[in-house]
Amino acid sequence: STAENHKDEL
Amino acid sequence: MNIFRLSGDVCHLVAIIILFLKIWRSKSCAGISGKSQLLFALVFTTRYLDLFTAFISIYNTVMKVVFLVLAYATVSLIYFRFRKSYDSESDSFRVEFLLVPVAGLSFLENYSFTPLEILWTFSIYLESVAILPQLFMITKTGEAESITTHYLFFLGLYRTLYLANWVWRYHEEGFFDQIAVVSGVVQTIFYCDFFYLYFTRVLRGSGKMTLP
Repeated sequence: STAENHKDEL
Repeated sequence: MNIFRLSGDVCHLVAIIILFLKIWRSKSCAGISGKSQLLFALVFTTRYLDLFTAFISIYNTVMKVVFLVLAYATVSLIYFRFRKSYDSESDSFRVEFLLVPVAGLSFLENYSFTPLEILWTFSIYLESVAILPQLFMITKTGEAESITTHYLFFLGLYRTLYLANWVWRYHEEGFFDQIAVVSGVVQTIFYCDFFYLYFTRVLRGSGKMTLP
């Protein structure tokens, strides 16, 4: 999901 | 990881290092908004709490720690070590006008109503407006040292490159982070006027950027 994916960005 | 994302991160790092070294070497934070730097420290703090809950990669962890350390080091230079040079008179932006709406919005519009997600959302929204005290200060005093404008240029370029990164990721991975993208667009818009002045005055002229 988006909520998990965005964590790889700074 | 793509070239836009990587170069965006590098620009972000360069911006932060430029500012830190400018203050460190000149032993002065004249013309720098301590409020913007405090907001950026708050942005990193609330966004990188996942350092304790999730491991993404060595790169991700190292960059987060470096950003946090440099943000707090810069804040401490401004408010402690070189406090005498801090121009609090000109740094008069009312940050509560940013913090209150941003906090409210992060409770209303988020991916899930959990503390970490709300704080992550808060950091994304806050980052988009955190530079406003600095831009306000430059408008108020009517000038900025060229080194300060280089800092702002790299800081603005970083989020602009992230926009390209999100377009790339949408096409390549079907990845679309609505909150980050909308905030990133807003953030970049705030720099447009500055970019124009930077290219027309700083790069073509010399010395300080003076406003008309």
